[in-house]
Amino acid sequence: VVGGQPGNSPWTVSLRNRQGQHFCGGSLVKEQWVLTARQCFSSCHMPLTGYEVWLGTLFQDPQPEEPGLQRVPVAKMVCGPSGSQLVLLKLERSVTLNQRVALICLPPERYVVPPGTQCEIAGWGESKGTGDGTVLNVALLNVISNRECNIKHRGRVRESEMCTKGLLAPVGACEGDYGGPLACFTHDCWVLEGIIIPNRVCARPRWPAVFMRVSVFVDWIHKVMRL
Amino acid sequence: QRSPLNDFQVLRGTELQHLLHTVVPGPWQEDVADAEECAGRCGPLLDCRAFHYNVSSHGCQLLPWTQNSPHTRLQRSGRCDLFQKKDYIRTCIMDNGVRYRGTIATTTSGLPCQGWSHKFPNDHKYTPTLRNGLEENFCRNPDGDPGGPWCYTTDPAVRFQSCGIKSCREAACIWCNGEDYRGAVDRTESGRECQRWDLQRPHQHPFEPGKYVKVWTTTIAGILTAPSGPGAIPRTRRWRGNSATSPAAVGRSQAQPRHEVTTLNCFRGKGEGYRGTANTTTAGVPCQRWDAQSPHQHRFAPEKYECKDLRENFCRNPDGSEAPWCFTSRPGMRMAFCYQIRRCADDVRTEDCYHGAGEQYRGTVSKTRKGVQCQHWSAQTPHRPQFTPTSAPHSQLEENFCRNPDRDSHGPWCYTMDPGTPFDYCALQRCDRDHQASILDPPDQVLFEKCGKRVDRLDQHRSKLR
Repeated sequence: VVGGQPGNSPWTVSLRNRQGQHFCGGSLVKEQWVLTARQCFSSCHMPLTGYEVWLGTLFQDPQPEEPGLQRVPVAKMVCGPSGSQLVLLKLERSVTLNQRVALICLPPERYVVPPGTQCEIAGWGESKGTGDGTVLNVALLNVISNRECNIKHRGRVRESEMCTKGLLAPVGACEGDYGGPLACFTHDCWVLEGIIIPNRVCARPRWPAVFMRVSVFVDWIHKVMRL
Repeated sequence: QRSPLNDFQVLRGTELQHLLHTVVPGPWQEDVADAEECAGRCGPLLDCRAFHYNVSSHGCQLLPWTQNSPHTRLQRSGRCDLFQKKDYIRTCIMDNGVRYRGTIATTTSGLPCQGWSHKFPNDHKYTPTLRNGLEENFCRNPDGDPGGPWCYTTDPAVRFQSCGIKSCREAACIWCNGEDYRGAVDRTESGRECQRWDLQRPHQHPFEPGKYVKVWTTTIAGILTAPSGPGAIPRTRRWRGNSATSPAAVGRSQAQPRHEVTTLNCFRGKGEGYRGTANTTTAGVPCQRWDAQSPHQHRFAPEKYECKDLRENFCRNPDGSEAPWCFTSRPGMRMAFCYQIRRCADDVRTEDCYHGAGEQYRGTVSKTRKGVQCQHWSAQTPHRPQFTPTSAPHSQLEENFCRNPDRDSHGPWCYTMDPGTPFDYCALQRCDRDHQASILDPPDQVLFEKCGKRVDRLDQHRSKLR
């Protein structure tokens, strides 16, 4: 995250490859399910042996014996509907919820976040030297309407996507944050409204950032977890 | 100066298990110096087809079976390497195939072979022995027929017929300069046998297999003694768009990893086939030219990787990384991925269209967007359906046609015949794409489950972190 601050986001998980390297973020939507970005995986049918989800830590490189750290292998991957750029990961076992690990709410189907809502992104990705790269960084962003967003993006932003306002200073997600959450505080709950996907440039000043709109795919998420 | 190991193909870190517990492999022999000595013991024995070599105790265990034998299974092993006689593993023939010990058992016209121990429907003079290898009804060449392995057939009208097994020399091909070739050809163009890569004699060399090992390793063809270059393997003719002979089809079948079809505007898989002109990293940092050594020195010189198209400073994936990447023009950042290049949709071509969410779709498409066949709605396997023709009569769940019994907003779907994929959306697209009801208009009620709570972030934020 560029332009963020160290912070806490107990539903944000770190995806780890076979070498134990962090390569993407994810959001814990059920004890055994993580929602992340399709971009993070080379294929919907790739072998997942050795891939893990790490939770319960703020550090990018936690010590193995760090209290609260949970490492859970990924058992299965389900790719979202075409164009969703989403992937659901089923974990080999349920995680333990505690102060460091919490679920994030899913929005109602087709819910549209009101413009002006303050949200936050979180991740261990590239900070371009603006934050502490060893811990989880969080940045605040405000939602804007698709109509406003499409002015700068010349109509390319779809309804299954949503935007946040571009700030004067570079603030936003970057490489290594993909799949992480855009969480908004609504009716005293944190709700997973967006998923970080790659934009043409990271944290471009005065330029709206685009996220996948989770509410469009909530029915798919529930269906996968149910089936 | 051939080594006895030359007759064996190794699978590192692998054990061959026999699933029938009544069958016991030979004892471990600890008095051997190395795998070569094991090979020297197994090679001459007709009932030894493979051996385990214990890399820590340096012992070996002779085996009368290979991975192609019934009731056997390959298993990862932390302590064993599995060496198998090439004659039993090859799927092609060397010379006229008299040493072929594979398991092909049909003739060129598809007739099943008669068992060698059977005298009916065709009587003959051969008696199976360990020496002549006339096993079951596998194609063999006991009389040195120039046409290669053959067999008596089960068709009384056709006494015997050739099996048409390809020569190893013809069966393999390479792409470009063959740097991805992983096949089993072990002869040079002049027919000279190659040295094994894991041996340092007769020629010493710096190419240690351990440096290049993948989890499952085959013997890599040895030092090429023919000064003229990469041996006898023909280069594949350029693919001209006929899918039946598409690179993927040919390449895969001949011991060659899948050859990416090149893409320009998006990338597929790990992006090894990406040939577009994106030249910045995801973070927007300009890429360094591949033919430059500053600010970052590297070994990916374009002339050394002629198949990877390392032109200018375009994002590429020459080394099998997760996605296209480049060295950056920023001294402090050596390399970075180009994830801003979008992924190609890997859906199959859509065959029909539906209106709205497809609840009324009554077409006959029965394939998912990945091309997997749909499961019949009335079937119980491989997936136990929640929606059946009786439970959802209004949806007309016929055969295995795509339907939308649960009014899924993403369109018709089906249970799939892939055991690993319970359901998936179909090879269909929306007919009335432009008339989709907008979600941006009506306000929604907000109903949330038990979730979204956390320790008050602000306190923690203000307090100093650990």
